[in-house]
Amino acid sequence: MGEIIAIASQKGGVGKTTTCVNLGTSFSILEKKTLIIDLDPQGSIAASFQFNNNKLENGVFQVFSENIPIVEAIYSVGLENLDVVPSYVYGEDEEIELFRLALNYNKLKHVLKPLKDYYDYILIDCPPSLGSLTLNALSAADSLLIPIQCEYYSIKALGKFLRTIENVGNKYNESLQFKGFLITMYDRRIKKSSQIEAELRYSFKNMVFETIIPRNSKLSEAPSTGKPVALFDISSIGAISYLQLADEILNYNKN
Amino acid sequence: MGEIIAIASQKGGVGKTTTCVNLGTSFSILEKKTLIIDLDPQGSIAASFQFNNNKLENGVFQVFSENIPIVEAIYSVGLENLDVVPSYVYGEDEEIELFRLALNYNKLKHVLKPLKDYYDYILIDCPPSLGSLTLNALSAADSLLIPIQCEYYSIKALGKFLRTIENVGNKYNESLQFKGFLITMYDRRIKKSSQIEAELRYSFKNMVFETIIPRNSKLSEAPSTGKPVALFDISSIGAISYLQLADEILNYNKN
Ligand SMILES: Nc1ncnc2c1ncn2[C@@H]1O[C@H](COP(=O)(O)OP(=O)(O)OP(=O)(O)O)[C@@H](O)[C@H]1O
Ligand SMILES: Nc1ncnc2c1ncn2[C@@H]1O[C@H](COP(=O)(O)OP(=O)(O)OP(=O)(O)O)[C@@H](O)[C@H]1O
Ligand SMILES: [Mg+2]
Ligand SMILES: [Mg+2]
Repeated sequence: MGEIIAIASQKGGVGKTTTCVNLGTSFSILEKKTLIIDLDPQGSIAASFQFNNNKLENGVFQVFSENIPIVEAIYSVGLENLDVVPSYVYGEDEEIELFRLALNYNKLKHVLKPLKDYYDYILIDCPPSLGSLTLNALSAADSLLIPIQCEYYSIKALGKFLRTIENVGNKYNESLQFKGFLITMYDRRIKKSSQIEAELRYSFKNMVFETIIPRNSKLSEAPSTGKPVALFDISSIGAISYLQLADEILNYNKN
Repeated sequence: MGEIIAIASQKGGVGKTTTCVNLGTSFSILEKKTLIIDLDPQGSIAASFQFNNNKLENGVFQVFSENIPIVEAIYSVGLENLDVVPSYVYGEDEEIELFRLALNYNKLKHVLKPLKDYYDYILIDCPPSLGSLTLNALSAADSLLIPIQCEYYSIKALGKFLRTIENVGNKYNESLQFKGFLITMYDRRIKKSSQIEAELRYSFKNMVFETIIPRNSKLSEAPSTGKPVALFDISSIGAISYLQLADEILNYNKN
């Protein structure tokens, strides 16, 4: 039975998409059948694998608006154990429409249920908001991973986000587990970063992943080549740290 | 007559809030009466000036939901020529409610109109989306400033965003001018960044500001002290570059 992990944060630019793409790829390298769902209208997941839009016909938008079966929106990306469902939201009218359709918070849960028998992991890339799409992801998910930068705005946004998770958990998804906080774009040279990391580990104890993702330019360059970082430069610290994260999650699940 | 500038981008984490806070402060140092409006439910503008929520009673949410006069949501931040309207969105229910209320795209335009006689500049901090709040900002604004990082996801998101601006311009706000692209968090050491910068200046010519905001840790540290960077460390490259940006905008407006 596969596990659905929502990768979410109201704060923008903390590495949600980068984590989805590279944790998903790492799971597939470790022979876990993995699906990535792009719930963010920005559509960065498809951009990471360089689909040209002519190849795509369906995505999350069509599943929500035309009720097409989700399997018709699943695309292979050339990696044996990795598939992707793009968001495929054309413009602002569709974005507003998708927001409205997603006010049925259980929609995604029903759509993904049958896929749990086929995939080991289903990762959901969320938009940077507390809107109806993120609430859909939190209702559908078995567990939640929150990427976080060691910077003031990212930490400050946490309180409200954790309150929302508790509310959604109580109302729509009692079995939602917390997978952990993932520290991303970590820069050892900035004194403040190690102070914030220490504070996070002190307040949240083992809710913070051991694995830290360092700031690494290979991670921001890889998507422009249409490849996840493990295929772009397997020896980079970016690729290694996401493989370590996948390993940490798989070991945790075993025990 | 004051100018309303929307600071917007669908991409998250590109420096919208940092630009609002520090461009706003720079305008006020150059003796322009300035107001910052926080249209992002994350509420990072209030967090930048360390309002404790008990001091605040109203914000954008109350203006939209209870129709309180906007002047009752304006707060001073201790700088002579700078005021702030916080977003004051408590949780996910209010965020959904605000999205719905903002489907009247002309709401903010009517609310801000009388303030243009009092302020020289009104800056609107937008959420990272193409939703109803950003459309409200684009209808209300005289001009638009788009912060952009020299990274693939940020550039890739541009096409769709520019299409939306054209649509909103035609439908709701024919007089919307484009102020420019502002390159933020620029890191000269990353080879790819200068390639992307050159490409941006080649494709968009003088639509890209001369001023570039470099990556500077003082900019990310300042908000944790409750001060804009100019008050936190006036000699930092972060403070200087935002003053240069304000100067570039003021000189452009003169000619
Ligand atoms: N560890 C890292 N090192 C260097 N750059 C990174 C790293 N992680 C992400 N990036 C870059 O930082 C930017 C933000 O990351 P990303 O787009 O994945 O965040 P996000 O949370 O998905 O953003 P949004 O809120 O817009 O959806 C991107 O340009 C990405 O390439
Ligand atoms: N020039 C800079 N140098 C260093 N850090 C910066 C710079 N500009 C912004 N930052 C930091 O980068 C992060 C993202 O910036 P900011 O929050 O202003 O972006 P945003 O576009 O408003 O994000 P969101 O999409 O979540 O609203 C913040 O932690 C901020 O402190
Ligand atoms: Mg993303
Ligand atoms: Mg912001």
